Amino acid sequence: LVQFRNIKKRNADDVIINGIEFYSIKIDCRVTSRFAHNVITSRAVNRANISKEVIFDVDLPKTAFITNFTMTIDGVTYPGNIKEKEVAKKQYEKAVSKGQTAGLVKASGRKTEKFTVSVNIAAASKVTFELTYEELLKRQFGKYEMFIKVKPKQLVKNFEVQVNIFEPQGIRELEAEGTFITNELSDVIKKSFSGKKGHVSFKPTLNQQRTCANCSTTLLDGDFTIKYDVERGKPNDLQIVNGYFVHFFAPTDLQNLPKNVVFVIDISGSMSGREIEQTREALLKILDDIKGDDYFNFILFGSVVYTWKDTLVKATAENLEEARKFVRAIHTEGATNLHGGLMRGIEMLNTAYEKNIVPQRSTSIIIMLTDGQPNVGLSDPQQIQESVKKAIQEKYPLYNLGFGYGVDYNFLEKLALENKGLARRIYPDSDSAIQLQGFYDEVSNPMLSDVELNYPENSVSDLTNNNFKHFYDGSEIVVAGRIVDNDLNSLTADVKAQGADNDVTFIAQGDVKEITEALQEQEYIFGDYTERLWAYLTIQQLLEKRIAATGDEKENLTAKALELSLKYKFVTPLTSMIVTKPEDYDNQAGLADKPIEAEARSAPVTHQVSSVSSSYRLSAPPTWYTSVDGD
Amino acid sequence: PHFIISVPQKEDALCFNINENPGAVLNLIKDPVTGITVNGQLIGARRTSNEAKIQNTYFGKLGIANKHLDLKLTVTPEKITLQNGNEKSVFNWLDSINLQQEGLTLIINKEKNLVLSLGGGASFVVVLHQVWKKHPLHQDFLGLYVMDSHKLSEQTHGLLGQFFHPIDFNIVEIHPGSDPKKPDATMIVKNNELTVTRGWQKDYRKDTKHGLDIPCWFVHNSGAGLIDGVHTDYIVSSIF
Repeated sequence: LVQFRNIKKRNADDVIINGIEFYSIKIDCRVTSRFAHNVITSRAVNRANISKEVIFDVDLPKTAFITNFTMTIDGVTYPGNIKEKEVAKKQYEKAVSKGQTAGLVKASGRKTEKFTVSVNIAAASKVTFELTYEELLKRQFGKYEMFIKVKPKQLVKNFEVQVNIFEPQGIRELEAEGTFITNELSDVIKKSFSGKKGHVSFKPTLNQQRTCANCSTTLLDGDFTIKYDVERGKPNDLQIVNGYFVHFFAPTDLQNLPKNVVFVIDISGSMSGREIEQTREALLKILDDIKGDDYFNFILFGSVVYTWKDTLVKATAENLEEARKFVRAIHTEGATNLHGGLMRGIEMLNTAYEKNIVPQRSTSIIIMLTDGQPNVGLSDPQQIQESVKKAIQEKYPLYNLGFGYGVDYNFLEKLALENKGLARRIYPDSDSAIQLQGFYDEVSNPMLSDVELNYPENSVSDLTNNNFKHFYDGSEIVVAGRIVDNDLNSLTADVKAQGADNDVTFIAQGDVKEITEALQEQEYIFGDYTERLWAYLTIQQLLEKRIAATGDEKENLTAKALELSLKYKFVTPLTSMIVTKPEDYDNQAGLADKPIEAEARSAPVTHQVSSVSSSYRLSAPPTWYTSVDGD
Repeated sequence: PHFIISVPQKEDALCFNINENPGAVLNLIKDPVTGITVNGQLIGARRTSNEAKIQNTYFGKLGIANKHLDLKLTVTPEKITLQNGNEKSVFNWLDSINLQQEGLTLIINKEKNLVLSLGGGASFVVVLHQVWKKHPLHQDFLGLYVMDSHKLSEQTHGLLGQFFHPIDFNIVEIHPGSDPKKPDATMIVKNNELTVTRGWQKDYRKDTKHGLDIPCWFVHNSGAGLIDGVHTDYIVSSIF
């Protein structure tokens, strides 16, 4: 989202508002093997005869890491500096000397966070803002999706979006659409793909941007989405470039694994009203999607724990009909016995396997929906985590859906991550039921379970996660690592998993020479993407593991993630970017942080100042020699 | 390349980097008494990465000579050439060699390092750093470690050689730096007050892949204020 606000009345010339003209906005996206490198550049000039404030306002995906920002005023560049969070804050506080100030990046929506910088510039001065961010596009429902929010607040002489995609596997399909696209604008989107390359451009003229023929308001306001997929001739694709490898695994033509789903639903008093109505609505839709081979059950918890059936039942037409009646009758009562509900679900799944109620070769998941904090039964979060982890023993992934903002999202996230699942916030809005159903769709088609991707031990190091509880239809497993075998000519990966009928093995081989050469030819697209992809994925997984870790383990994970964030210049929850502005015109420094979901609010994120530790361990070197070397 | 200067009497170390263009030959050791000279030629990346603003350099060739013994050893990541008077021997890093001659011991540990001892004096360890052969940017390079350096004469000079005899320094005013793990301080050395940063440099003698962290006080600006003169004073015209 690119948005420019200018206060006060409009100038007669409709591209100049309050003296400021944004004469160019360019959104340049380069995607290489799912790794997207995006640069947003906007140029403005102060046409007034006094100094004016110019605001640069961008919404970027939550999954992205900012990597760079620069502001150039009359040829002088003011770069953003990425530092460890506490150090950055200290420096920032020193720079502004005015106590707490809201950060430059705020959680702004379900999928986005907002980056805002404002600067005062002199009359006739020009300013160029350039923001760079990177993200690994995730495959969901058979497609990679990249979205760009477009929202200039005024007409822009040169507005363009350019997307270049390079996929070594070949591009199978490419779609581009915008929520603001009218019939007139639909021809402005140019889309083409052939072989490994895809291109999308959108460059409306001034007149095409107008809401009506003589209007000076812009109709560019909404999501611009690009979706694509690659050729799936092989289940594996192993790419080795510049000493790093990335392995994409997404087999097709597999049979669905039969699954057993336990829904653990919070019916405490706080769910009254719209929440419980939307829960009912979502569950009814989910019941329509449950496959005949699946087993399921509902567990409701208020102060007391209720179950629909004593055991898991097969999704026969009769059972589904009975379930619908049960769901329609769900009503709220009491407080929140979350632990009781979860334990009942786990026991039910254990019993189902022990008594052969469900097929031995089936996979099970627990989906919990709650809007509150536990206050009946075991209510200490730490104790609940320990108890649940002990009971699940990594057998069933636990997915936690946190309804609304009052929920203890930190706790739910820890609980899910410790048990091979994930947490998702459900936003209390008119489409909550669709959000719930959407989440179910993501996890409702497991094709493989206990997926293990193995590589020759002596050839690779610094592997990202290579064990996955499930592979879901339409998704993709990504593993990256570093090559340590200096003589490596090809890399072989061995993938083992449990399928619907038997255990399956896939072998993937990547030839170093061919791939390296092929990609060097394409370096203009994005040369060191494999290394940055590896760093991005490693940081993301370290941060995720850190959520559930404690003590020394947490410290080690934090240190590793911080080291990589600084090395690769990513703004992550551990780092901040200080934007130093020119000293004239009361400009102050700004601080860009990465908001985390557990803190997600519509209000701005504020910063606490904490001091830098002043004690250091000055350990001595172990041996005595004088040397010269390199690292 | 990074230089680590051990200061045993302080149980500490000093370090600095020298950034000079690929191709430059730096004099590392020159001892007029024993006749030993060690020079090193710098290499950089095969080609500059698009985003790299500063190119790191490493040693791609080391020349160790003893004028009195008429002995020259040239080491590159590809081969090791020993010129003993008129006799020339060429080894490669795939060899495991233990060569003992009068006043000379040369041990090559296959694909890892070589140890050269000259008479009863100092010995030199040259470490081979191999990078992934198909890496488009980086190439193999060398490290040099000097043991028993006190056995060289007091007149020894050069970028490394000038530190073979006791150097005194004092660290005062330790304070937080820009990195919370690396405090800054003021170092008083050779009548200069330098801002230094506590950091680590790697010793790769035992583990050429990962190295061992050696804590040290890092002197900025190519060792300015710590080394005699400036680093460009040590550029020489050839490896011997």
